[in-house]
Amino acid sequence: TMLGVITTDATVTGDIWRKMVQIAVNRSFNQITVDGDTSTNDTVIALASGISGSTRISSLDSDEAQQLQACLDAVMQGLAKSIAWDGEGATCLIEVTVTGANNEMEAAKIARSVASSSLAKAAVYGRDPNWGRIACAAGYAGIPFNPNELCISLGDIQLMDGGQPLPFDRAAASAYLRQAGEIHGTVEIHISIGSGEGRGRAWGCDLSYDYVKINAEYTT
Amino acid sequence: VSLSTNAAGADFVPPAPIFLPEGPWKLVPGGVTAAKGFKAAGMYGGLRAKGEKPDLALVTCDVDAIAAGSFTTNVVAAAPVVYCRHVLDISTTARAVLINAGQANAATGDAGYQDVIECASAIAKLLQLRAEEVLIESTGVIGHRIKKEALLNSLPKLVSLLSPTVEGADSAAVAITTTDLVSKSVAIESKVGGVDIRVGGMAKGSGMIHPNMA
Repeated sequence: TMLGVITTDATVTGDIWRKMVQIAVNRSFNQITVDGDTSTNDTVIALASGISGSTRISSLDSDEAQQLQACLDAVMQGLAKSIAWDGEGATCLIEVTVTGANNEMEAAKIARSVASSSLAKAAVYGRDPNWGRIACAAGYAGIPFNPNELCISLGDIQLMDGGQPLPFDRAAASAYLRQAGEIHGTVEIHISIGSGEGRGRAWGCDLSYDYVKINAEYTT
Repeated sequence: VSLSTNAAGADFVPPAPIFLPEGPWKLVPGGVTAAKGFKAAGMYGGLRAKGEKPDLALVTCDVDAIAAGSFTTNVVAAAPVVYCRHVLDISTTARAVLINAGQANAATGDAGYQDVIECASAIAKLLQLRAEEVLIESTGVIGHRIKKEALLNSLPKLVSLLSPTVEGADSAAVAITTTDLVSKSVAIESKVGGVDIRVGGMAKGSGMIHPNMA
């Protein structure tokens, strides 16, 4: 389960605040995954006191709304990433960035599909630069794209371009994964599926033996 | 960016490194209490199955805060989720959020829903609010009712611990954790329309994580 409480002293009307919060949730908490299980209790409560005396925001299109939305997105993304970073048994955070999609929603869906893949997560834990599993998870996301435009990189190491697997330094790619695991850092997976404007991100973590151990013991 | 605060409750769980995106803001300490008008507290209320890590948190606002919520779309929604959705259907503002760890109050039927009502009414009375000004969040083992007596008996002390300080926010962030290895709390300061504003928050989560909230 994830729970969140967000507070601000900005001044905003109720209906706009509710829209802004859902937009930020879709760009943050709804883009993380640890095990694919959607809890019975997931909740984010967001409260705005208005005590800052800032301009009252009553439209999503105003500059003030864009400024507050950016702050809300940032705080929720910071918290959401820390949840994925702290996934049960995790040794590293996985950040999946998808570009070239038709729109933000489609890019986000592909990114989350890859971040959710148990096989891709296990490969990261095994320090295996397994681009095939990444390509597979992108392919079953339910978003159509031309596989001949698929590009995949792990950090700065390109593994696939124009749908063609590339010769790459396997030891270096594996070392990249190992180093991230050693410092509980971040593994970056970059995916491009075409030339559209849509880009999205998702965050997850690697799948370790400890995940099973923790959950075999934490019972109802 | 990592916040090296001496977070209250850090002897239980240290604060997480927070990876904030770049932008026209600066990191400030305080999590949910960084913004003006908010207080928080966390304490051990005897709800956890073992250990004495804080397990009860409260966040309050001095004024009627504009309220929004986003909730699981899992149809076996926990009692506090059903309760909050109802409250936010009838009200656009709120004054407090009471959060317990240990039991999720999910799959607990009518009795579990009654427990939420009683907890909201009890904290509202202590804060001199109406019950529908209080929102509730729960996390922990599914299928178990909350340890209501222990929770209700802890409320007077929880209210007395409320504080607008960083420690108040940090202790609340620890109290909402379950299998988390770190507490999650962050706040930023920026400008909206040229006026300084703050946005802060806390979160928990480590397992059963694939949110689809709406």
